[in-house]
Amino acid sequence: EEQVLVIREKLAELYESEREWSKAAQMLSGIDLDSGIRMLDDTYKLSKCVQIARLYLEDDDAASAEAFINKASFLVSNSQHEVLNLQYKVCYARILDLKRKFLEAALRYYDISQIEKRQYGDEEIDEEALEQALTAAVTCTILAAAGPQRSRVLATLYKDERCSKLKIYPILQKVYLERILRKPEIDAFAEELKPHQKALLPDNFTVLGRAMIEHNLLSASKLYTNISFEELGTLLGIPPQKAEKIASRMIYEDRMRGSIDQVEAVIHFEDDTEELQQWDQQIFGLCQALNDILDCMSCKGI
Amino acid sequence: MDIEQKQAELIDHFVKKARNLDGAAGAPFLAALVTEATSHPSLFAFSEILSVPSLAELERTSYSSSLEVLRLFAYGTWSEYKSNAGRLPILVPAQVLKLKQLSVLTLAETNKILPYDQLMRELDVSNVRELEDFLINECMYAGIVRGKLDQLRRCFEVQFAAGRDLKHEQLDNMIKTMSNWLSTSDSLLNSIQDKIKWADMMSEEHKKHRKDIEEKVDEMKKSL
Amino acid sequence: DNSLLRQVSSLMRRLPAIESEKFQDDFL
Repeated sequence: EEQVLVIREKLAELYESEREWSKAAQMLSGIDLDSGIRMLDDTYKLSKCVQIARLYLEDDDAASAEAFINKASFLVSNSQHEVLNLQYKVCYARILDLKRKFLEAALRYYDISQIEKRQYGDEEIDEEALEQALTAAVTCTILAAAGPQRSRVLATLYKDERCSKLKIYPILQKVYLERILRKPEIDAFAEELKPHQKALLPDNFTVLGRAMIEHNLLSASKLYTNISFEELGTLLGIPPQKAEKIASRMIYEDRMRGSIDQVEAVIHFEDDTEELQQWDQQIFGLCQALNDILDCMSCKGI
Repeated sequence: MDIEQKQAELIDHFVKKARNLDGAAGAPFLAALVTEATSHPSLFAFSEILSVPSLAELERTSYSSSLEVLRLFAYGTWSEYKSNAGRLPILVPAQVLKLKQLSVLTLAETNKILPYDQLMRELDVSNVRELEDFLINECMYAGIVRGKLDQLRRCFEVQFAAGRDLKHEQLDNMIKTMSNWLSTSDSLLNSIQDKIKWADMMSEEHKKHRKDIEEKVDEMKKSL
Repeated sequence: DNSLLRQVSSLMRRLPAIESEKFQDDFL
């Protein structure tokens, strides 16, 4: 087994040097890590699992990578090896990203972007890598399903000073402020995306397209008390029936509050707060504005 | 307050610039300043600039129309411009946009519910999509107005609108409104005070009544 | 002070706070 292991590792190295990532991964996955004959330490097992996952990820094979990351997850909690732990985190985030679990991926990327330590053994983490992780976090959040959970993550990212220096900041700002995104902005954002983030879905929308439609629908719900299917379709750039379908799914999934009147062909949007509470909030806003004026007056000695 | 904070620096900048341009030689530059100020995307107030003495001197020059334009942007609307277009210079697109934004603020001064028909007339817009895009992109996202669009009722319900420059004659109305607020608040507070007193009184009576009954019960028990 | 006057003018437009039918029903 020892000799087979050495041969497999050497062959994997050769495949890697020829950029045959999946073949290298397959070669390494043939190593019996649970052999009863030889005792392999957990760090070695973890390093092999992570290495195999990383190789599969080079070919965007999330399913195969996930199998090995899942194995690694049993070993990582007891691991003191900082480099491996970090590599595991990055792999996990990328797998979630590839599987389009964007919100979870965003949280993991964000976690990685916040590491304080820069030196891990011989490896140095540069600022650019952290910036890439932060950008990935923002991208995944924007692509995630619009709703309250995404809003919370958006708030965290928007309030993080580091995000204001990213190229992607303008679109983050618009998404956080729940503003409607127009085609030029969406096209500019699309240029920075990876292929799986622009892939076609069974309903004939792309991943990006659906995310943008849902975001714009939610933005419209903040601007309108009600809107006809037709106008909504025009606003979103899709046929009215599709607009209705997406709206109904979002309402059903509790990601947007409202009701649909199919007879009048109108969507009624509801606020999260009741009318009387909104009234209360308006009065509160008025009192705050009044206080601001009084403060302004006293500053000016009036 | 946000709008005022954002434009305070701009107002200062233009006022300082205007103060340094006086006399006949300064007139063309003042006219250019007026165009720049009335085209600026973040400036919605012009009375400070208007009150700079050098601007008033434009009246007696061939650039008096610039002063008219500044007054229009301070107090007027797009409809007023159209009625006087013959006497006024042609506005650049940025100025047209600004004047239409200011017209929305003027409409919001008198009504909270703005019908689409009225808005389309005032803003020279031919369809609902164009109107809503204008209200969303140029008014709500610009932060000068907050509200909700109602397609069923074809109206825009205003929740907040930034204040425009005020003419002297508008002050009386403002004072009257605030006096009404004061007197309504006073009577409401008095009313609440009375209700509190009444509630306390009823509570005392209730306690006394309860005590009386308990005493009678005890007496009855003793006599039995 | 023009800035203050503008703020006061904006403040005054804030009432009535809401005028929708639904609010009137709830308020009643």
